[in-house]
Amino acid sequence: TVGAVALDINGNLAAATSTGGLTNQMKGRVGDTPIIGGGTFANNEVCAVSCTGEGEAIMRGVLAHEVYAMMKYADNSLQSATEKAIQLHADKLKGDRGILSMDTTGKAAFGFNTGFMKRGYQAADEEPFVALWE
Amino acid sequence: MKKYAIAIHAGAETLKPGELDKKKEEAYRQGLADALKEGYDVLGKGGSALDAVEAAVNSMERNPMFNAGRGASLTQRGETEFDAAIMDGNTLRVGAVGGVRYVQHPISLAKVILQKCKHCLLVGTGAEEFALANNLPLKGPEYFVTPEKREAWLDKQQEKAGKKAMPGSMTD
Repeated sequence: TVGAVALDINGNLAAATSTGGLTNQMKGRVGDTPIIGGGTFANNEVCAVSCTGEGEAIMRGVLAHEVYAMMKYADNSLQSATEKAIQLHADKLKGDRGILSMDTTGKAAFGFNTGFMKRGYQAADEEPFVALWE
Repeated sequence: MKKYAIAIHAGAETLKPGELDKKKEEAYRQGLADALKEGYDVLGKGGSALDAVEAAVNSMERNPMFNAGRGASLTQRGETEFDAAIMDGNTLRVGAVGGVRYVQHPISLAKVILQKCKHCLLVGTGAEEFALANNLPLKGPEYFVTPEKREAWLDKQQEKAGKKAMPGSMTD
């Protein structure tokens, strides 16, 4: 799965996610990616979110929308909401998870429970940042 | 307030340093840098966040290193099936596709659905017909399946067959 979140010069946020799904998945299986609020979500007032990992857990946890809701209704910061969403229902919803999010100031947060997430970030007039484990 | 910014991911998996060969690690880093640049350049020219995230994801869909578009994981049947979604934080409009097989850039089809379709999510042949109606490029299965993914899939099948054929495994 791959994804991107962005803030443009007009202050608009957007999120995009695209995936080849799980190796050996059943024919016809659809994961979290196209489920709005599950693997992909964006709202100019709060944040944009793109998820990756075990789709069934992300869908059942509605994780992309949870990041938004924890910021909007529970006053969490982007990083805190993203990290909490990674841990949400961990007893019931097993599996790898990665969440990428961006807030209205162009700050990004990465949450993941796998120790490895392919990711990158670049803000206006700054150097690009690419990371795997670090 | 940042003037503009973009962030990308290409999947999270359980992998420890040292479990990845140097060449593959380099290819991952290069693929991420390429995608970041595609999206950042759109923003730098005053482009929309929507166009920027599409450009970044397009780059990763073209890159066989990543599990999207070309180089995607294979299903039980040894085929590729794609899902994608894009959402505009300003209008809350959405475009999403599920279970498409021949669309070269699933995220671009999702964006056309966001822009032109009264529905949010189209799946299967309906989504593919919408791609045809909007002149989006479709590709045969051989475009999407890379040798290493084919190899990994075959190994998996043999492993499964091995389990079945193992002596004693037939006992009820």
